[in-house]
Amino acid sequence: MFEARLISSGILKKVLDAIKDLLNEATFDCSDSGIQLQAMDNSHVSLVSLNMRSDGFDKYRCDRNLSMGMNLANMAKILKCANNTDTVTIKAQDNADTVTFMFESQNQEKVSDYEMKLMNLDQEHLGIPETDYACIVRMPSHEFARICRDLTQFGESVVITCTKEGVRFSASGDSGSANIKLAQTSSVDKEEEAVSIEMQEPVTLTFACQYLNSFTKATPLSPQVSLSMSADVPLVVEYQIPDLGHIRYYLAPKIEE
Amino acid sequence: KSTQKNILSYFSKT
Repeated sequence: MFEARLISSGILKKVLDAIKDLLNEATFDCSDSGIQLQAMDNSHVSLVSLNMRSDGFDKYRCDRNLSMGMNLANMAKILKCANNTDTVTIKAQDNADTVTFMFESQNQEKVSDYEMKLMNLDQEHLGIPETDYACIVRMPSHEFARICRDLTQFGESVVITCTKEGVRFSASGDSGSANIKLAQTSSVDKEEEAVSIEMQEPVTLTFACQYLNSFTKATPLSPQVSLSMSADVPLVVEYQIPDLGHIRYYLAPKIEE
Repeated sequence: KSTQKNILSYFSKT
């Protein structure tokens, strides 16, 4: 028996919004420690890794490890039927071929449940090596989203250059070029508005705008985002989900031939 | 001209 309850469906909607741009379907691996998901996008350029800890749920029970393959468009249809303030409970029997989403209104006067067929998906787990990154940039998530959106207009790729002075995002194309430089903040009223840079050595890497923009669909999950970079390895874009876990996106760089 | 790398060239299947 598997049962996981979240006080607000809003958070699950945000999690789904953060992955459904990149993935059509995905396997949710449920265990005692929580719900994990790891999946590559169709073109095998990026990897999504989601972790929702069991202690982040209002109620969590998982008697046996369970892998639930879900069609994310169908899951989105179901979540659309919930109000953000509704409680959501995800339920499945051991070895079941369906999962049930139950929504309860705050006053408990409306209870709805939706059953969805599960899919058998080919599980391809990738081993992600531990890496000491040359640069880790932390910045407000809305700022990162804004930069990606703005630069997409000027080119297909963004060049990210990180030095101890700051981080620069550049794009260029037929119409011209664009450069955005962020310096480390010296003092901020709110911690989430800070830009900070941890640098071992400077890095310059090129990434496809399209994927960066998809990653920023996670912006509503977290006020801050971190970008971890080293030469010639995938970028890690990480959003901490308060009191629940994290979502990480890995993106393979573009390499000059 | 830059080439998009594949994520599988960095992470191996387990």
